[in-house]
Amino acid sequence: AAAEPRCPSCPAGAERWLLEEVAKKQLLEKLRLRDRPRLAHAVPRAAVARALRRLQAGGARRSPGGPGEEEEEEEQSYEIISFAETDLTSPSSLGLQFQFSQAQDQDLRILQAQLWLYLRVPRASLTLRIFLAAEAGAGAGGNRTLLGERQLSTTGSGWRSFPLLPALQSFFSGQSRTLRLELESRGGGSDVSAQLNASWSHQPFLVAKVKVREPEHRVAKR
Amino acid sequence: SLRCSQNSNLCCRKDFYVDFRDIGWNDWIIKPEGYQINYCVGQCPLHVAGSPGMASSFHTAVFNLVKANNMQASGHSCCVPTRRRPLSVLYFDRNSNIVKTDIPDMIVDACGCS
Repeated sequence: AAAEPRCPSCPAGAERWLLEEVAKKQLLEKLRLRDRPRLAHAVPRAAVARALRRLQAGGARRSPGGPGEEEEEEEQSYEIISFAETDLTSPSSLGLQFQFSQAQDQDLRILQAQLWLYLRVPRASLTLRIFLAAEAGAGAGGNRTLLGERQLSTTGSGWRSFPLLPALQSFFSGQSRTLRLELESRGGGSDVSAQLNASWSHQPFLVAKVKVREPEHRVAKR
Repeated sequence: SLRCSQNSNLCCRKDFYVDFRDIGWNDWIIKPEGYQINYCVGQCPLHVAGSPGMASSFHTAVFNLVKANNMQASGHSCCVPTRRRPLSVLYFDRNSNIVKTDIPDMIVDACGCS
């Protein structure tokens, strides 16, 4: 548009159409998307609102400038909220599956990752295992790699967050990734669903903050 | 960095707002509802080359070069963005994850002659 002389006689429609096409192209390019996303499944508005409140709470805690902040500023950062697809592999074990994909040639560095669960009881006794699953539909028996395991100690019921680093440190390298978390109730036989609510209205979700660094950019930095 | 008006063809900023509902993208872009895809357009005759530069001395320096080298023949000055700001976007990706990011230099705030 800058090169074209202004076009007073152009029908408004032609200019509008052109600018809307430019806007689409510009947005997809800057978001590193090949095409606009077609949603795999709708996410309930209540779940979106609840998760955004967590994101804002996390943003408020963001540490003011650190060393080399100007360098940090040059790397584009993303905050991601991913809702779990749940499967009850047995009364005492619940599977949570999260699907991530990012554009090629992106080297993501994960800064923070928390799992949010809704606990029914103030003192839950749960073991959390973190797996990198081979593909989306892997499920409990599928091919997967254990990234970490830990005992969750909780105080108080309701929404609680549990940090997932450093287990996830290497998770985000590579295009399409499936993260599988398994929660097993400890202490003999009590159902995992007696300790946490993973129903549609209290869908567990994950909040992550990642930074992108372009390969050539890193060379320039060095 | 003036906004364009009908009675001038000098370099200026042309404002244009794209509403994501108009392009059918409001189902995957949660926030904002649209954005200003402003652009720079208009003439840059040599006597305004380099204005409004980042510093007024920039314009003076360019103008002196033009006079000293009689650059009427060659070279010309272009109408370009001189100040831009980021756009914060919240959107669903293809796995229905919610992604928030700030796209740098996305909105043209001011234009000027190179």
